[in-house]
Order: sequence, then C-alpha cells, then structure tokens
Amino acid sequence: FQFQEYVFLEFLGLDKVPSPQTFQPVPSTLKKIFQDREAAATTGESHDLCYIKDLSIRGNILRLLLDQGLFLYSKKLSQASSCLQKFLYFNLSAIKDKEQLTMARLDLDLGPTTYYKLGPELDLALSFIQEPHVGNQPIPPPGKVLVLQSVRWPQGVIHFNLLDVAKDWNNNPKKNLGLLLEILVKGNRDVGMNFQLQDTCARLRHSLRASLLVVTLHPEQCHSSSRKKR
Amino acid sequence: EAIPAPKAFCKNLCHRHQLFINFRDLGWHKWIIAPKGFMANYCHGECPFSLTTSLNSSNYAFLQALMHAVDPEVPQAVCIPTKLSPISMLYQDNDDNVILRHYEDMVVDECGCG
Repeated sequence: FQFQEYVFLEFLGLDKVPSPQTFQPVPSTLKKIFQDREAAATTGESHDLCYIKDLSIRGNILRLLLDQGLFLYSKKLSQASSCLQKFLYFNLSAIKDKEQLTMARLDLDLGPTTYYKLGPELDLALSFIQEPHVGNQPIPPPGKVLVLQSVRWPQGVIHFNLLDVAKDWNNNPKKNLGLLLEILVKGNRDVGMNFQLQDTCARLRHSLRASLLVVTLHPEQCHSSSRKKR
Repeated sequence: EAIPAPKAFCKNLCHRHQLFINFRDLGWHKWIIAPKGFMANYCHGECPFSLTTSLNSSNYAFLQALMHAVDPEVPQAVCIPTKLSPISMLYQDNDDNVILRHYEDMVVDECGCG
C-alpha cells in the first residue's frame, strides 16, 4: 500500500517533505488560533475558516517567516549613538501566486520584559535597501525611511504593518532586498551612560528576534460567504 | 488504525468507518507540529430501498432506491458524507517557517445515502 505522499504534500501546498533541523518555537498567536480551532472542531461549532478572529482579518494560511538577514559590524557606525544595525530579509517565495496577502506584520522582539533594567530610550529606524549588499563591500546608503519610532526601553515586542511593502515584494520579487534596521540610543553620552550603552547594545544584539507574520487567503479554499448563500 | 464500528449496527449498511492516520506512522511527525494525526474517516455500505427513510438519506436517494427496486439497471443510491468538519495543521516548511493552515471539509463526521 504505497501512500500517495506527494499528493497529500501537494494538497498541503508543499513540493517535498520538509526536513527541519530543529523545531522552531510556535508563537503564542499561532498556538492560540490553532487551539481555538481544534476546540471548535471538537464541539462541532461551525465558524468561517477563512476569517481569523484574533487578527480580525480574512485568511486561511498563516506563515511565520524567520528573518534571514545578518548583523552589520561597521567600524564607523553611522551615528555616534548607534547601537546596532541589522539587515532584515524575509523569503516570500513560499507564497503561491493564487494566494491573496491580507496581512504582513513585522514583529521585532527586543527581548524579555524585565523591570530591573529598563535601559535607555531608543530610536528605531527601518529603511529600504536600494542595492544588494554582498560580503564585505561597504554598506550601501540606506534608502527611503519606512519607519522612525521612539521606544521607551529596549524590551518587549514591537509590531509594524508591512502589508503594502510585502505586496510589492510579492508582485516584484526582485525588489525584495530586505530592510535595514538601525537602533540608536537617545539622550546624552556621559561616561556612565557609555557603559550602560554598550551593555544595552550587547544585550539587544543577543536577544533581538525579527519575524514576519504573513496571512494569505487561498480563493479556491475560501469561498466568499455570498457564494455559500447562493 | 481502523476503529471498529459499533456492534449493534449492520456492518454492510451505509455508515461512517473511522480511520485514524497517525503522522508518526508516516514519519511526518518530524515536520508536523500539530495535530498528531488525521481522522481519515470514510463512508461505505449499502443503501437499500427499505432503509432509505431511516439511513439519514436525501429524498433523491429514496427515489433512486425506489427506481433501482423497479429497474435494477438504475444504480442504487450511494453512501456519502452528510456532515464534514475542518482541520487546522501547524507545520514547519523547509525554510523553518512555522505555518498554520486551515482546511475546510476534511473530516467526515456523518454519512448518509445520497
């Protein structure tokens, strides 16, 4: 009995059996949605599979894309109070042509929320990358600034809506050169501050996690509700 | 593994046959985070005319069974799913992305003659 594995994989939207080296931690958002759906299926409660209540958007496929970018260690950081610079890159190729993007949320996890080390206030800048950066070439000047935001302290998760950017990248994959994330420390630089700055930056570099939560709607698997009524 | 049908039921009549596919048996537990397996239930069994009024059947099935009784050339009514439920799958792809995907009408909950 040869189980038609490839047929089932194709149905799942995969071209071959994934062979992950390690299991990624499942983000609480996906875990909660999954558990709510399991509970609803068990109780026979009917619900629209193509509407994600927790995120208040339509969609039936949620992907958490991991950042594949690298940290930049440039000797001359662009500004004296620069704390870290990092390329952010998300591979959108898993999204099939038929799928419609309904959400692309960048999650920047600056590290666990603690109360004993609130740390300095930060400025966070996200800019487009205009030209590909290879190896040890000098860092290309960042392109248009996408986000400039102050962050009270270097802790917790910050969300950014990148739906329009992701749609553009999905329609023109060549444009997807990623983003440049720069974190600057606000405030004066006395000696004590200097020490704290290095400590904060080292901790941030260690704990920073970037991911892109992408939600898509597969029209063949999500009949519009009007069609059901028909 | 096939889960035995309740004894009282005539086994050859249309009913739901439960079949659980354990992803570990396929070696898929290495990339499917949840659930542990998949209820691949199926419908199978006869739809005789005498029972179409009680076998959770459609009116169409009753008429088709009546016609089959008159003219055996007309095929019998068939045993089909009458209630389906969705499943959600949480898995990891080759880029270590975590994916949660919902699929409608994947699990057969009830069968009947249609």
